[in-house]
Amino acid sequence: STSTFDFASYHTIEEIYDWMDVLVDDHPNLISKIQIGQSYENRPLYVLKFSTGGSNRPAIWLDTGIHSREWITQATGVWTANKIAEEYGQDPSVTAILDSMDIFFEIVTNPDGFAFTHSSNRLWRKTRSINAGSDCIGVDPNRNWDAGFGGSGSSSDPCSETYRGPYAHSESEVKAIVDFIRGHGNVKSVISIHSYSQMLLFPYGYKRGPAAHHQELNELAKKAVSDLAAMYGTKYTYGSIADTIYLADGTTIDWTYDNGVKYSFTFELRDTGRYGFLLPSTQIIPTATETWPALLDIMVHVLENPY
Amino acid sequence: QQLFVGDQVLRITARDEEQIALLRVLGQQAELQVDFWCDPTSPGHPSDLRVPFPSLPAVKIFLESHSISYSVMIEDVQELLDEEKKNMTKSRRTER
Repeated sequence: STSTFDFASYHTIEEIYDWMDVLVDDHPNLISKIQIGQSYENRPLYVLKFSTGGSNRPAIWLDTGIHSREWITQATGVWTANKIAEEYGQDPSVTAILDSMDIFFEIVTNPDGFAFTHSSNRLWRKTRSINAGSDCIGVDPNRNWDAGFGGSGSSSDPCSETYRGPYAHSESEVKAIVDFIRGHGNVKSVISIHSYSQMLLFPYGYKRGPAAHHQELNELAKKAVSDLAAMYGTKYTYGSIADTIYLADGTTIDWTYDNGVKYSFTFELRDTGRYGFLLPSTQIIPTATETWPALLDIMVHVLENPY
Repeated sequence: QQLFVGDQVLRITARDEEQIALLRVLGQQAELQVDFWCDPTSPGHPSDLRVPFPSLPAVKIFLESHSISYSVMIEDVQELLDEEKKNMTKSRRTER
């Protein structure tokens, strides 16, 4: 059972995939595992589906690990998926959410990069696709989306860590999510979890102007970061990507927002000021624990504000 | 497995837009092989830069010659990675 799994440790992709199967076995009436595509190196792109029935219900999409070296995010994803499973039937909010909506959770969103961080280069961030005409490998999967693609907030240099790729959705890891969200047609929220900087961000990154729902997203982010800080005092800033950090184009949540997913957010998890994204494993549970109330705030808001 | 022995991560705080621009120039020097973990965005916001050991002297001289303030956030990246791997092995043994 998942009770022997050490949530306070980092794991390989094989261990995480094995654990996913055990989680599904432990919760056969709530969780199933679907494959939405394959990575460049032909690894499966697995998504955990949390559903209590119905068909094509309004859905919430969560993803972690799009930047493979940010291991704290995949580890937070594992803990959070387990938390959702444990709290259904116990926590009124989680129960209400799953009685009306589905949750889709892709924990290892960049499996080739993640496997490479274990086998060869712990600091690898991008995908592992080959770039024609260059010795440099990989594309930044958070600059490859068809939302402001190719602007000044990404790089055209294949050797850059923010290389946008040869064309929008060139990366199969990105295209798989695009096709899933388009095919599902009823995704109401996308929450993409990155690290680090302690920020809760919403569109836009590719332009400075406020999104149509800026006020509502801003208020929701304010509440979420307040509840996150209440846990251990971790202070987040919040706002649109462009206003809070910098211009970044081709990002996940700009594309989802422009394609009708109103509640689109990116988390940048804790930064203790000592380790960057190399957080020691002792920080996994505190990081996941403090993020949980913020995630719940967003999911409850989505449930209570159908559109 | 690529090693990062002696690599450091510097936490840099640019004072003004001019220093931000200088940091961006630094990040584009291919021969230094530096990697911004947190990009320089605006004055007062820290940016984190991983510097391979062989490039440390050049980078620190660059920063100091332009009076760009920095501190060493990670003294030796490889030490952190070794610790991380050790903890994973220990945990795996416990799980078994």
